Amino acid sequence: SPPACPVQPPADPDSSAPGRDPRRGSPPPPGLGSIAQDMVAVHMLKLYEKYNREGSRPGDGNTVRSFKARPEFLAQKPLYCFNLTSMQDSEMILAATFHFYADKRPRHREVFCKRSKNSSCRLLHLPPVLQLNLVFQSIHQNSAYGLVKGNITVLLQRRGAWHAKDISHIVKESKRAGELILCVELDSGEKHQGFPEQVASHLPYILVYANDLAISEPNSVAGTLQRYDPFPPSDGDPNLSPNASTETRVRRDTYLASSIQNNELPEVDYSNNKYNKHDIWENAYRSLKPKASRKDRRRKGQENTETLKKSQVLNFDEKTMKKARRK
Amino acid sequence: QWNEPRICSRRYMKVDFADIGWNEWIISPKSFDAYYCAGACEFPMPKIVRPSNHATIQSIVKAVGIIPGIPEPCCVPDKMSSLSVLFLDENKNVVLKVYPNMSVETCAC
Repeated sequence: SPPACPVQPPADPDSSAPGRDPRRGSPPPPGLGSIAQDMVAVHMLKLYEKYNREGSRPGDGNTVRSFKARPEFLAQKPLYCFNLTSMQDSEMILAATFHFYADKRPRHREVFCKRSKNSSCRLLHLPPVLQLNLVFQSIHQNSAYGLVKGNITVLLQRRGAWHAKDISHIVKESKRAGELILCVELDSGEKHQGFPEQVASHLPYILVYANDLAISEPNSVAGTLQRYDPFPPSDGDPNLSPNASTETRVRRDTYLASSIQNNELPEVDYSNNKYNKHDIWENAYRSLKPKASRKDRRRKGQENTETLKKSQVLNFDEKTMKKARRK
Repeated sequence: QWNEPRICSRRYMKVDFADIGWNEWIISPKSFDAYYCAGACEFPMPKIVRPSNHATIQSIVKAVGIIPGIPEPCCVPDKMSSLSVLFLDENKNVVLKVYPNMSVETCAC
């Protein structure tokens, strides 16, 4: 097994070398809220600042995804599981790193030393290098056991610090196989007693560096950042408005054979169903219009009434004037 | 922006993600300078508006008036820059994406 230093992925532009605490740099920007307490969020912020400062170089990729660990028990073993399902098919993985925090010392030794009340106990019983086996396994739904995807042994010379390990091959293989629930067991050879008493900010995480091929496509920003559907599904809803029919609407205009005459792109089939809904931008923007508050609506209602009144008064005046003129 | 030139040029537009309701999941930036292009591409078009050859031809056709219904060329973004966005995905994981063509650098006819 390789000695101590984990591998830094080639695409990782992060300045936080393995074993260094990324929190030692500048504090996270204000307004981040509770997520700034997570090590993974702090790490992502540092990457964001770096990309902003230097821009992404060719080969760096345009996407970095982070995945927080969820502690789970599988076959009575404590595992850290990652849900990688948010990775898109269009994202070509360049590299993936597993980040984990090594405890200062194993728990059972701590307890033993407390009992012995010997101050030098800890130094005597603390081995210079901690060997840790990282057993990665993919978990299928409704299964109590996982399929081992990779076994990596690391020798850690520094404790109480963060370490990173290149797991590109494991994540690539998991994505290729469509096995996107990945769990890791951190086996130090000690008897399993449960999860170490670590704070949430010390939970392991995975960073996946990818190149999203779909990001250059039109409207890609809405694909990932627009969270609401401007066309909510309305199948089978009896309370539909008459215009909300899901059936294809019949064209009522005159059919023109030549695209030159009808101002439509010659290679686009406008009769196809897929253009009926999601490519109508006017409707999408209509949904973005801010709704008027109740107060505003009431005021608007009053205005409308006043306008109506005014127009009636004006008409009356005109009639009166006509009558007056006749007289 | 009444003092802006009538000719095609880049105009200032700052987009606040809160204004379009995306601030709940976008961590950073809160806003960015998107700019936009506006203004006329009238005949004759000066070099400053960087007209494409097609725009030059269309502008002449429009000016001559031989084909009815031909409008003036449009004032559109010519060079654009990317924007890094840090956001939370549906599983509340932090994602960093570099979106191309998010901010206008130059406009052209």
